[in-house]
Amino acid sequence: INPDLQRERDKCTFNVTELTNFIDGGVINTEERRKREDLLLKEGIHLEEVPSEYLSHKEKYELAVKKACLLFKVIRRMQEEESTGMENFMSVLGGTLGSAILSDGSPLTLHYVMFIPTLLGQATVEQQAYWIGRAFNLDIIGTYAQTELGHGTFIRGLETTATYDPNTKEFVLHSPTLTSYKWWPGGLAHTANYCIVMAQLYTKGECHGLHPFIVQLRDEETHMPLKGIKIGEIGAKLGMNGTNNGFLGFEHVRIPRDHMLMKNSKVLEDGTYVHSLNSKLTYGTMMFVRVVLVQDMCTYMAKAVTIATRYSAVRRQSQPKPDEPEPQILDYVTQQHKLMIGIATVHAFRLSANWLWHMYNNVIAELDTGDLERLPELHALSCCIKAVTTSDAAECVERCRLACGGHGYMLASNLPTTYGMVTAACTYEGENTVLLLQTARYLVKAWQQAAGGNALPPTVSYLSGGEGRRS
Amino acid sequence: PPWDNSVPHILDGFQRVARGKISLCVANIEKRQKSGLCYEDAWNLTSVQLANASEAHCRLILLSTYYSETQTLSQNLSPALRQVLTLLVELYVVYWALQRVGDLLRFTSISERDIERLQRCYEELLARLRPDAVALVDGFDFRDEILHSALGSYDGRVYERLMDEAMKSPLNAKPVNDSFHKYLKPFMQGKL
Repeated sequence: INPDLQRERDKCTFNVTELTNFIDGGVINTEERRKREDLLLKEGIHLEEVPSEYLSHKEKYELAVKKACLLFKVIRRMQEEESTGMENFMSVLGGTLGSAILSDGSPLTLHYVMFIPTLLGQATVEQQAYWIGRAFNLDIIGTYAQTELGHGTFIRGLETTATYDPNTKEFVLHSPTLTSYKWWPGGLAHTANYCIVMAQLYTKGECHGLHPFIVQLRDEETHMPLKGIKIGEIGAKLGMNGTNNGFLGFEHVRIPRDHMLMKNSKVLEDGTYVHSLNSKLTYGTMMFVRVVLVQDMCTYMAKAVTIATRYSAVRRQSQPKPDEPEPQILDYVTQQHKLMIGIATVHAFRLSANWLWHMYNNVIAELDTGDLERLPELHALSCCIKAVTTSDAAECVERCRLACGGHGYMLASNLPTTYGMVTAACTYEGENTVLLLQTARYLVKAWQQAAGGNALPPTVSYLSGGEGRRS
Repeated sequence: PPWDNSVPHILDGFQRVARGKISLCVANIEKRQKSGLCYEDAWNLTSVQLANASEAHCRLILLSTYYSETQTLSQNLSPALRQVLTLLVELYVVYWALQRVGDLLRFTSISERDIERLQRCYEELLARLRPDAVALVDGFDFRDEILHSALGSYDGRVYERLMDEAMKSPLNAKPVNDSFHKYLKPFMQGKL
């Protein structure tokens, strides 16, 4: 151990294990996490003959697929041995461990983070019985396509159509223009063979807005794209080059009626449309992902500040007092200013993410009983918290990189790759300014409600002079 | 109310900022509508302020959640750890107060002297947290394989690891790269 770093550890005023347990949410959680890490790292999947930075774009993808498959094999074994729930999948494929092994993103992440959760949230019991098992076993690989080349957060503007044909009891999916091509979903390019597609539903000549459909993209044996499916990869990006982002277009592709996810709205055999309780239920997946994103930001920031703080304890620079050795850069107040805020921000976001996660689960449970009252509040919160946390996280990682001077520019520091992952989050699931304006729309409405003498939900009650969240 | 630099009071200040900004947005939209603009155009012209108000609302939520959750959850912790976590909350709240000092001046009774005190308080908090900096990040409990960084490894052997990583560069496989014979040498000899 570097003596400067050891000296820092010797003078610590609290028990580090107690802090770790607090962060993990209890001793048992820490033990389980460490056990998972031991198990997985013992497999050696993270080890690379040639560092992936030196591989071509195509080779990077091939390595990411190889690693993702090996990871899945281990998780399957863990599931069989422990028969635990989704935690293994989430933490290994989407969380800290996944990002360590697949540092530039995984082509299977969306399968677990969006495809399966959307099936769980928007498919009927019968549809779930058919699809969920196949998805969990990875008999099929799915992703989720909503954004289009010419359309983003404004989902009413999406152009892909799904027109019901009562004669054949099928939907016809079609991309009428280039701008209607789906653009960006992870795993879409060469990995997934199924996809949940958001399309404007037409039946009996009437448009009923955006609905989710499960569409087969590739043959399950040969992996060749099916007839009418136009599919490929979108090309190299600032970061996340292992995630296999793709584009997708449809040329009058026919799918069976029961491939529309019908938990909320339905189309009957004769083409009659049955309204959902609330059209906003369709957007549940986006809210879920925004909440998960806040948790991810905590992990990336925690990594960045760990790297920069340890480096700052080791690195010595300059000679402010004559005849004295170069001080550790951690002794410079400007350096402390860069790092300490990062550390505090991790804790602030982690606690806020947990709080938001609780709220999300409560609101979703209320929706199942037909209570939609807090849905707009959750939507407004998930929008602005996603926007502010991703933006702050990008700033934090960049500050940590600068705190490491030129060495932070090296890919070997892992800070540039981390920045690539974090800054990507500023634009997906809604670009941040757009999301802030969605929250603003809610706030203006709340203000007008308050002016009209109406009661406000807890997080905005301060607008009418209430105590707000803090009470 | 007169300003004081306590965390609850700063949070009250952030509440006033968020409320004030949203109120101004609504007033501006209404004013623009009265001048003959439709709601959509009035909204668009006010959108920079609206995004700003939304951010202020979110800051308030993040700051107050961090404060209240830490107060609740740290009750069962040892006094030493609770103390450090409380300092971090204070640091975070004071930092954002200093970052948004213009807003506080606009919407609360904060004075020049209060701001000076806040700045001093911030610097004192940094000094108090300095001895625990490394322990605080050790608490995140990242294994080296997960951190994947030459600069951040637990043992602090930064320079050795940077050199090890440098040696993995494909350009270090041979002492003389082919491009020397192909381009550089002919170029230097004027034969390219």
